[in-house]
Order: sequence, then structure tokens, then C-alpha cells
Amino acid sequence: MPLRTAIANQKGGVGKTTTAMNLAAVLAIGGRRTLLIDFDPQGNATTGLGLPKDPARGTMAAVRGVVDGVLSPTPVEKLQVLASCPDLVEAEGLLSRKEGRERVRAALDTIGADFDEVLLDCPPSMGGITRAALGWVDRVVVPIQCEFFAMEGLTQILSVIEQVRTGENPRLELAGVVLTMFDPRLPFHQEVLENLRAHLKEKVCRTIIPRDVALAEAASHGVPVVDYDCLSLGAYGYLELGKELARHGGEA
Amino acid sequence: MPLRTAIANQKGGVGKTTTAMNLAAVLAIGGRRTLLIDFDPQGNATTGLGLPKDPARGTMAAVRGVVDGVLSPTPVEKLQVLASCPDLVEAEGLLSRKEGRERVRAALDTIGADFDEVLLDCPPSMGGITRAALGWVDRVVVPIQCEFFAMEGLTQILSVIEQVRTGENPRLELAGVVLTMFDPRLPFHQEVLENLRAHLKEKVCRTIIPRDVALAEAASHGVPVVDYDCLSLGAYGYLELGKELARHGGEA
Ligand SMILES: Nc1ncnc2c1ncn2[C@@H]1O[C@H](COP(=O)(O)OP(=O)(O)OP(=O)(O)O)[C@@H](O)[C@H]1O
Ligand SMILES: Nc1ncnc2c1ncn2[C@@H]1O[C@H](COP(=O)(O)OP(=O)(O)OP(=O)(O)O)[C@@H](O)[C@H]1O
Ligand SMILES: [Mg+2]
Ligand SMILES: [Mg+2]
Repeated sequence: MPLRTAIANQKGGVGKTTTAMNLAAVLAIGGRRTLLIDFDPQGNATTGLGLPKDPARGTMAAVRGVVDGVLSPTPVEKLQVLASCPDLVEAEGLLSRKEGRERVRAALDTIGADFDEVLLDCPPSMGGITRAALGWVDRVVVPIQCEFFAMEGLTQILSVIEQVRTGENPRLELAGVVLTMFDPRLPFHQEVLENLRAHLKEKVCRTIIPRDVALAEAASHGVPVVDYDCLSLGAYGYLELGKELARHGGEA
Repeated sequence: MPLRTAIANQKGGVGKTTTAMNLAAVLAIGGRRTLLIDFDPQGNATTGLGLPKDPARGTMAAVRGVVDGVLSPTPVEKLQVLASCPDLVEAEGLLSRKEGRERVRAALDTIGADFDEVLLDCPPSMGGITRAALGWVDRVVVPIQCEFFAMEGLTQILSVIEQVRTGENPRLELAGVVLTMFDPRLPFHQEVLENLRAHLKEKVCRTIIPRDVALAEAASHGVPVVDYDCLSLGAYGYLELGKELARHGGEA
């Protein structure tokens, strides 16, 4: 049974995809057989790893219950991807209904069985797709920027996680809130960090991901940051986050 | 009849809310009676202007067809807001159906009648809410960051605009694509800008909004940037954008 982790936050542009892609790459390089599921109709994790979008394979096929021939290899040996495509926007409606959620979970159980880790990149909303993902995983990582609007949405995502935990998925836990695009020169970033640590205590990941243009550039080259510039601050950040989260989860 | 403008892009975190709030403030300060509609369940435009979220008034009331007592005043004299609340997430489903869209449009026709300008802040998705907004407005402004993932989504939003124009709303036009969080020190920001200008020509706004922490700080104080620090680059950027878009639109 793989360890399943959703990367979710309804606030847009907080670094969900960047975290999902680079964490998946770090886990795979560390020897874990890793599956990255791109559950976002935008498909940024798919193109961020240089893969094409194809409606016949990938996540939309799994939503329809298909389990064979759906995976795509990546430039990283132990990393495979369940790719997105624009049709995935139809999944919002399909997964709002119970039978839709049951079908995709059965498919993901089969597709994910041979992996050690499964990561799911979620869209910026709290609709059917994100809730279906939260209903299937063991834990959730919430990337967040040190900005007012992002902080505002935090209570919302934490309460949805609690709802899913007391409802459909009792084993769901918050693995941690990870600060992204952190700029230590900005006083209000420091203030927000202190504020967050005071409220959420050990639920705030010790690893902080700094703002580093190498992360954006790597994505435009279709490779994870550890392949693009392994000496960058961004690469170091995600290597550290991989180690920190490995201790959290059920290390096989 | 007011000039109606949607601020939309399904990519998250590109500056939709920051653009909607600050453009609305600039138009109001310039003498236009301005209504800002917060169509995003996250409600960042509502709190960004220091307003409370209230399920009994605001956009969710309009979605249910209510037109009286729904507006909130703001610190800016000629600016009023149709506030968001978390219940607005229910509107995604309601507005995917034709009768839901017709009801909210009739309500917005009445609510917006006494204004010169109406701006709509959209959520980061291409679902029912954004499509209903595009079906009602005269023009759309697409904020975009100079980043790979944001560029990728541009073709998607431009094709949805075209679909709505040839379908439900023949008068819909693209007022412009506006670059936000621009950092002239980053070579790939310059490259993306040149690339965008080559493809979209005059549809790329001449005004570019620079990365300026004053914009994020103003939001955390619940005021538009022109009130927070009128000498900031962010304030200057939105004043210029207001002028540029005024030339575009049907100046009363
Ligand atoms: N630490 C970082 N330093 C610099 N740029 C970053 C960093 N993390 C992410 N980015 C860039 O910021 C933008 C937003 O990040 P990303 O797309 O990963 O966020 P997201 O939460 O997945 O967005 P969405 O809500 O649209 O799914 C991207 O262009 C990405 O390349
Ligand atoms: N020009 C800018 N300079 C610096 N920070 C900015 C700028 N524009 C926006 N921001 C900040 O970046 C973050 C994202 O902007 P904003 O929330 O306006 O984007 P959005 O597209 O509305 O996001 P969502 O997709 O979640 O609705 C916010 O924290 C905001 O304060
Ligand atoms: Mg993403
Ligand atoms: Mg917004």
C-alpha cells in the first residue's frame, strides 16, 4: 500500500503544482517508486514535467474507471505521472456525486498499488475534484504563501480537512503547512511566519521554500528543479522538505 | 447602462483580485460610480477592502435573485461592493444551469443600473461562476504573470472568451491582457513580455504592473493601494491602467 498525499489549497498560485512536482521528483530520486496524479484541469504538473496532455490516458481515464495504459513515464527513473487534460474539467461535476467518487477511488486503488508514494496535485478550488482527492488520501500537505489573502483561506482548507476526516475519510491527517515563495527580506513575511507558528505549532513544516526563480525556470524546461539546478535554493528546499515529510509519514 | 468588465483567468494567483480591487478604486476616485462584484467564494476582494462576509447580502443574495439591501459601502466614496461569502461555492452548481444564469443576470441588471462601471472579480476556475460572469459583461481583462504556467493557461482563457462571444454574449470583447508582478531584473520576464507582444499585439496592455509589496500590504490593511501608499509603483501602475482602459471602453 503506497503512502498517499494530496497537495491542496483552494487559494490560487500558492505553489501547489511546484510542490507536487518537485516533492515527487525528490522522493523518486531517493528510491521511492512514486506516482504523481495531476488532478488539475490546467495540467501544469503534466507540462511542468514535459509531458503531453492526452484525453485517452491519464487522470480523466481513471475518472471513467479505466486502469490500463493510463500512466506516462518521466525523465526521472522511478517517477510516473497520471497526466491531466482539459477534459478533466468535466470531473468537477462527476466527482460531486457519490458513485463518481467511488469509481475513481477504485481505479486509483488499482493504478497506485505498485507504488511506494502517490502524490496528487489539486486545482485551486474546494469543489468535487479536491474533495474526492481528500477522501482517498492518507495525508494532505497545504502549501501557502506568506500573504494576507493566502492566510485568509487557511481556515477554510483546515475546516474542510476536518470535515472530510470526520466524514468520509477518518484516516486523513494534515501532514503540514509549508511556506512557499518566502522572502526573508520582507518584514511582513517574518511576521506571518511567527503568527502561523504560534497558531499551528508543529503543523507548520520546519522547511521553508524560498522564492527562487530556478523553480519557475525549471518548470518552463519541463524538468524538476533538482535536474535543472541541483545547487539552487529551491532544490535544497524540496530535498529538505522530502526528508521532513518522510519522517512524518508511514516510512515503509 | 454601466460599462461591465470581468477580471478573469482560471490560473490561480495571477493578480485577479488585486487588479479588480485597485482598478475599481482608481475608477471611483476618478469620479465614476463604481460597483465591484466579488464573485469568488474565497472573498478576497471583500476582505481586501476591509468588508465583512455576510451570507444575507452580497453576491450570494443576487444569485438567489435578491436585489434590495445587498450592497456594502467602502472607504472610497463612489465605490460600493457586492460582497462574497463562503456559501458562494454553491453558485458554481446553480450557475451551470441556464435558469440559474438568467436569474442572476436579471438581478445584476437591476443592482448595477445606477453605476457607471461594474467590475467582477472571478474565481480561479472556468466553471459556472466565471462563465456566468463572461456571459453578462461587455469586456474582460485578463491579468497574467510572466511565468510558464500562467502563459500555458492563456490559450485556454482566450478560447473560452471566444466561445462565449460566439455563443451567449456576442458583445463580449477582450479589453486586454495585463502583466502583473513584473520584475524587470528577471531576463525571462522580459522574454515572456516580448513573446506575448509578438502574439497578441495591441491586446497586451501597455501598462505593466510591477511586483510591489505595497500591493500585498495594502490588502492586509483592507484598503486600496492608492489609499495605502499613493506614491508606490503599484499605485502608479493601477492609475495608469485605469487611464488606459478608460480609453478602451465606451467612455460615457
Ligand atoms: N518558491 C518559488 N519561487 C519562485 N517562484 C515560484 C515558487 N513556487 C512557485 N513559483 C512560481 O509561482 C507560480 C505559482 O506557482 P504554482 O503554479 O506552483 O502554484 P499553484 O498553487 O499550483 O497554482 P494554481 O492555484 O493555479 O494551481 C508559478 O509560475 C511557479 O513557477
Ligand atoms: N503586483 C504585485 N506585486 C506584489 N504582490 C502582488 C501583486 N499583485 C498581487 N500580489 C499578491 O500576490 C498574491 C496573489 O494575488 P491575487 O490574490 O490578487 O491573485 P488572484 O489571481 O486573485 O488569486 P486567486 O486565483 O486565488 O483568486 C496576493 O497575495 C497579492 O497580494
Ligand atoms: Mg497548480
Ligand atoms: Mg482572487
